[in-house]
Amino acid sequence: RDETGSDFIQTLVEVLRADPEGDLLELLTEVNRRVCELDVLGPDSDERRKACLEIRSSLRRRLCLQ
Amino acid sequence: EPWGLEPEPSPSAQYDLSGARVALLLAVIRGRSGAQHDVEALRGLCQALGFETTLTTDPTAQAFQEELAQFREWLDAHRGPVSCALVALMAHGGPQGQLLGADGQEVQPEALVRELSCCRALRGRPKIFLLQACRGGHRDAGLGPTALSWFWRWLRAPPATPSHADVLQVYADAQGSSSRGPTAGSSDQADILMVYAAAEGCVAY
Repeated sequence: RDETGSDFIQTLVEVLRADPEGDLLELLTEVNRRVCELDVLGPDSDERRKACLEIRSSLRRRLCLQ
Repeated sequence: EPWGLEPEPSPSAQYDLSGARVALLLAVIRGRSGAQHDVEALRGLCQALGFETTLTTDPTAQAFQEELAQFREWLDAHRGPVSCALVALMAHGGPQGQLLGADGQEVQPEALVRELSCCRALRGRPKIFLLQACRGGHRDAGLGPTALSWFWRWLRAPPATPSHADVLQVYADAQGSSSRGPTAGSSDQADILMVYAAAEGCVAY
């Protein structure tokens, strides 16, 4: 485990703090792009691993948190 | 509105967030190094965005369910309109996508989502779920030659479980049929945004 926090939550906070007025679905797409770019080293090997978010939405309108 | 219905939202319409915003953060910290950083970062973000935030650390599996039920009851008794709810669920995950409470017992995240689907105060309001947990043990090595061959086999195989597109179609069908009938309001399945830290069956880092 990464002692500085998870890739998803840390990237989410970074992206939303940078653009709190943006459309949340677009911001999550950006979060996913950044998370997918990351290479993760497993705890018990030097092999690089990838992660990808899954976003499920049944929103009916744009959602902007600020 | 002849049937006392909600107006159909136009494609460009935004959710009205002028009412209260509430967040519930449920995080298993024990045995998850770095988890405290996630809690602090998320709590700071929620406060910056004006969410009234409740945090519970190290909930058992039963407490996950109870916290959601209490949250729903609190929202239904809330004075004044609630415009948005955010729920973050952070824990180790089981092989079938279960969340593991601090006691090692399992709870299905979908059961937690259903708890808020029937919340009257949140009807027609956006409900955001953030799930930071493993959803299985598959480790994605990226699209190298081996992974590519696995990917093409997976692509050709008939889906064993509903795909993302299938789920979206179900949502679309449900909304389409509900908007045609005289009892239409918003579907229990509508206005939900779920964000998983990993794809189905995969490890979350």
